[in-house]
Amino acid sequence: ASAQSAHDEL
Amino acid sequence: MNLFRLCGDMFHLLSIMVLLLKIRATRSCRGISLKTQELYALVFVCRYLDLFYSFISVYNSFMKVTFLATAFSIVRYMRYDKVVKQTYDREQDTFRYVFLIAPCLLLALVLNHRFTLTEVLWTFSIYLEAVAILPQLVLMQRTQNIDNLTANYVALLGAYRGFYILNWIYRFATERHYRQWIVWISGVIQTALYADFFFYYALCWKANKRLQLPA
Repeated sequence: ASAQSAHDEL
Repeated sequence: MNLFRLCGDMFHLLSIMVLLLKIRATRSCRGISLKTQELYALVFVCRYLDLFYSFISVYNSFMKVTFLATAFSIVRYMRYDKVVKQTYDREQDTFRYVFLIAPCLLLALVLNHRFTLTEVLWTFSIYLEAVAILPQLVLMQRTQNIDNLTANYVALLGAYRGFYILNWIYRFATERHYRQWIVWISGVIQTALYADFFFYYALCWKANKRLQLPA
């Protein structure tokens, strides 16, 4: 899930 | 979520509120670039498509909907409100959309984590947000008298960027899998664009003067 980690930001 | 990110989000929200209040209270959008506002609306649409298929937290969803609604509200005032639209500096706000959108789209097609529609659009929104302030900065450079609310709006946006960088540094240090070079590079470029503005903003603030950018 490393590539997805900034997807929890706005 | 850490304190840096919360501060960043709050500054972002505050910047939008200041702009919306300025437009509503003064019935004027003088000094505000419609191009920048429309680019931000596009950024939010492309990035927050995940509202339909992923849920992270009530906070995230609430903020996403708020950002979308306020961005479209600002654009609506500037384009369609009978009084407000007359105060728009149409002749000065000449930055071409295509110069920003085309390179960002190309870059997103080439440099992304996964080649899927939503991931490419998300990446596009990251790149576009980094440069979306440019029409606003160009407009301010051309305007002789920048009113305080416009200056504060841009300063608050800059503060939001600054806190997001602190948030990334913090996450980089504390989370094992936080390796986001796309976000990092775009974020640093975006914040650097404000550096020049902040320099003059600080000078004028110290001298207690109205902000004036050199030609």
